[in-house]
Amino acid sequence: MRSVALANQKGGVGKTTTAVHLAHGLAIAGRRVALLDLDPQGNATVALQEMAVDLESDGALALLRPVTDNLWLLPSPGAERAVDRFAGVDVTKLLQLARSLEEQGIDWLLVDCPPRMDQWGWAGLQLCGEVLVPVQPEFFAMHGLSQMLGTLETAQAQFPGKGLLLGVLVTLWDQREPVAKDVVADLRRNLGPKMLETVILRDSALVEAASYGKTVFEYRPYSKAALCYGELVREVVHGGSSL
Amino acid sequence: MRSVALANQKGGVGKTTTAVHLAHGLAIAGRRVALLDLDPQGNATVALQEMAVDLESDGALALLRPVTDNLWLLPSPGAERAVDRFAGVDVTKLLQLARSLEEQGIDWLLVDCPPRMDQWGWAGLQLCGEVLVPVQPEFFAMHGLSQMLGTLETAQAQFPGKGLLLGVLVTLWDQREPVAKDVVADLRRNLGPKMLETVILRDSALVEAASYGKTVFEYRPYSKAALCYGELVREVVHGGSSL
Ligand SMILES: Nc1ncnc2c1ncn2[C@@H]1O[C@H](COP(=O)(O)OP(=O)(O)OP(=O)(O)O)[C@@H](O)[C@H]1O
Ligand SMILES: Nc1ncnc2c1ncn2[C@@H]1O[C@H](COP(=O)(O)OP(=O)(O)OP(=O)(O)O)[C@@H](O)[C@H]1O
Ligand SMILES: [Mg+2]
Ligand SMILES: [Mg+2]
Repeated sequence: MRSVALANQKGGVGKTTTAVHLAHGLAIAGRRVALLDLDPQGNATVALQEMAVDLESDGALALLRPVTDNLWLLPSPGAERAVDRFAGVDVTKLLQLARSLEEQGIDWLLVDCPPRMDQWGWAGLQLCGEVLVPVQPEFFAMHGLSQMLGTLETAQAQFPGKGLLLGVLVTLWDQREPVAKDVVADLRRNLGPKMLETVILRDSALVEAASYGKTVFEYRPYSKAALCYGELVREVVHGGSSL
Repeated sequence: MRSVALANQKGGVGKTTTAVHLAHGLAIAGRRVALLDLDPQGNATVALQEMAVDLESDGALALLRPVTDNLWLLPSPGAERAVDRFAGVDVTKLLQLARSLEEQGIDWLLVDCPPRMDQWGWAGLQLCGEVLVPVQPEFFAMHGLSQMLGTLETAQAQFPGKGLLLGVLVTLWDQREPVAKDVVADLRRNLGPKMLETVILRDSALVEAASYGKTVFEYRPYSKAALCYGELVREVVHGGSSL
C-alpha cells in the first residue's frame, strides 16, 4: 500500500482539491483507495458529499463511507465541531486503521491535512510514507515552502520511513498572471527533481464541482482540471516521483 | 484604540493581504497603526519587508519595526522557526504590549491570525475587541464560515468584550467565475448586516506587490485592489460596521 499525505502549512493552495481528485482519479484507474480527512474543517468530506454508492464494506472498511467504486472516505473528525482546539487525535488508533486497510487490500491511502503542523498535521505525516506538497505559483508560497520542506526533514528524523517527499505540485496556475510564470521557473530551477512534471491550471470547474459536492471527473470530465488531474494520476502511478 | 483581528479558519482567503492593506490604508489616512503578525508562517512580515522608514520609536514602539509613516509591525514570532508546534504564546505579555501601545497613542491595533483556532488564533481573539472575517466567494468558504461564526460566539462568551464581529468581507472575487456571484448573493441574503458593503476584487497587482515586499498602495496606487482597499478603510473608519 502506498500512503501519501497532502500537506502544506500555507493555506488555500489546493491540498483538499488535490487529495479528492487524486483519490478519485486513482479509483477510476482501478486502484482501491481510502481517503482520510484529517482536517477538522472537513472540506474533503464536504467536497464528496453528493457522491454515494452502495458498496459492500466489511472489516475496517465498515468504518469508512463508500464514495464511489474503489473509493472510501474517513469523514473529518471535526466536521461537526466548531472549535477544534480541545479535540485530541489518537495516532495509535489511526495507525491501526491504516494497517487494517492494507490487510483488506487497499492500494492507496491518501490523507488530507489542515494548513498547520498541529497535532492533526503531524498525525498525517506519521501515517504516510510519502508527502505531496501543493504550492500556488505566487510569492508567499515560495516563502512557506522552505519552511514546509524543513518540517518534512524534522518528520523524517522523528518517524523513520515516513514523510518522504513524493514531490511539489504547482496548483492554481492562472496563466494570465505574469508573476506565476516566473515563480514556476524559479521553483524548477531551485528544486529540480523535487518538482512534479504535472501542473494544475486554475479552472473554475473545480470550484463549481465542489459546490455540487462532486469531483470534476463526475461534474465536467472534459475540463482543463480533469485533464490536469488525470496527468497527475499517471505521473504518481508510473513513477516520475523524486523518491 | 480600536483593535481588529483578521481571522478565518479557512486557509488562503486573504487574511494577511487584508491585514496589511487595512493597516497601510489607515496609516495613509493619518491614523497611528500597529500590526501584529501572530501567524508563525510570517506572511505579513514578509509582505512588508521592502518597506522601511526611519521613525523615532521609544517605549513599547521600540519593540516594533517601523514600516512607513504611522505604521509599525510586530514581526511574526515564528518567521524564523520552521516548526511551530512547540512554541508557546504568552498572551499576558501580548495584552501588556497592547495596553502600552494604547498609552503611546496608537489608534488602531490590527492582528493577522493563522488559518487555525490554535493557541495563536485564540491569542488574536483575546487581544481584539473586533474581528473581521475575510471569505472567498466559493463553496468551501460558506461551509467554513458557519464554523467561524460559531467560534466567535465561543470567544465572546469566554472573553467578555472581545471578538465582536466587525463584519464579513468578500475577497478574491473573480467576476469571471459564475459561482462567485451566486455565493455573494447567498451571503448577503443569509448574513444581512454582518456583511461589509466593500468587496475586494481579484487583482494580480496584489500578488505582484507581495513579491516586491510592498503594499499595492506603494506598488500600484491606481489598481483595482488599491481602490477596493481604500473603500474598506473608509467603511471601517466611518461606520457601516455591524457592531
Ligand atoms: N486548480 C484550481 N482552479 C480553481 N480553483 C481551485 C483550484 N484548486 C483549488 N481551487 C479552489 O481554491 C480554494 C482553495 O483550495 P483548497 O480548499 O483545496 O485548498 P487547501 O490547501 O485545502 O485549503 P486549506 O488550507 O484551507 O485546507 C477552493 O475554493 C478550491 O475550490
Ligand atoms: N484580491 C486578491 N486578488 C488576487 N490575489 C489575492 C487577493 N487577495 C489575496 N490574494 C493572494 O491570494 C493568496 C492568499 O492570500 P493570503 O495569504 O492573504 O490569505 P490568508 O488567508 O492570509 O492565507 P493563510 O490561511 O495561509 O494565512 C496570496 O497569494 C495573495 O497574494
Ligand atoms: Mg484543505
Ligand atoms: Mg495569512
